[in-house]
Amino acid sequence: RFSQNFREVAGRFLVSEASTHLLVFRMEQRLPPNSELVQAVLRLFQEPVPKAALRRHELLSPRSDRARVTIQWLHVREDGSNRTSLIDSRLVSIHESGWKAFDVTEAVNFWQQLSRPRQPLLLQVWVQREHLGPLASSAHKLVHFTTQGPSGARQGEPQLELHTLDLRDYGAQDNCDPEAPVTQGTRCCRQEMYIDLQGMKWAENWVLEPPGFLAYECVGTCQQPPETLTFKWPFLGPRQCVASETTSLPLIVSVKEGGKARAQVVSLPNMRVQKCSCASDGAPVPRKLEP
Amino acid sequence: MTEEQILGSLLQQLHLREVPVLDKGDVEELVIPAPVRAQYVALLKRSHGAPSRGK
Repeated sequence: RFSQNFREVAGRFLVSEASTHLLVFRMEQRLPPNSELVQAVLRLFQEPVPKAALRRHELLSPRSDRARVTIQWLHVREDGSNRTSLIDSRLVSIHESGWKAFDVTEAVNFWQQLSRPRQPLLLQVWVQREHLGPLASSAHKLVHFTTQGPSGARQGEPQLELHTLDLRDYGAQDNCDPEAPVTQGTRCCRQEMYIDLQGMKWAENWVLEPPGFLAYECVGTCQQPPETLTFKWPFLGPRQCVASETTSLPLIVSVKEGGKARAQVVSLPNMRVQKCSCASDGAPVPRKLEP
Repeated sequence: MTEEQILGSLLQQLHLREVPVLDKGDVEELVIPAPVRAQYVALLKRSHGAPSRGK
């Protein structure tokens, strides 16, 4: 504050008065083995606001009848520190009530990256003013969701819906059967494909090692998800057989310096297919969990 | 994987714009030093792919 180098930065502390509650979902056996998570939906039951409270609110703040609801994933790390990640956020009106759906797929993706034994899925629900500032209303104080009860059987209890695809039907095989020809009916698999470097004119006297390599390629088709799923997610393209994991290819090449040739190692990224998968064009790529 | 992709990736990794001109005479006496070969084998293992078919 008294440093000569920095102009004093004036600010205002705006009271947000967010109300939060923590949801805990036990996830053991919730995700079938060998399945792909398509979407996780958190359903919260917004309780109706008593009419008298609505009338009082309208008298005090006729301009704003909405509140912002934000869902964060809470990660309790081994060292006991907490980290939160924003998962979904939207405005809800105090005039509405009933089930509200939030997309928490990313939170479950993060949870799946935790090392075992995994903690339950912890979701923080924040209900805040629609916007901060002196004119903001206090509509957020009228937004209440039914919270989790101890027994888990309460009417309007928060629900976590997991939509998955069974990869035995919708996934890829490993390596193709070398004896079987690839046809329209072949399920997505990794097929051997040998690249003969010695046969390439430009590699002559340049690439010393290897003379060739197994690059593999992904061939075959993928089963498309049921209509109900594609109807719900129109942005998803058809599931296609793609290289989901690749690896690099090291080479030894000759490099000419000062009129003399010497050998040098160089590594070409993504040259070999490690794994093939069925994936939809447009599907969100799960964010990596930061350490 | 096409021939162009492999060549393009190699030129990119070596920061070259075109294939270098090397003739047989340049590489005839060239012996791959042990450290270079060891580095190559280590990279090959790390990329844990199927071992490429050697000579």
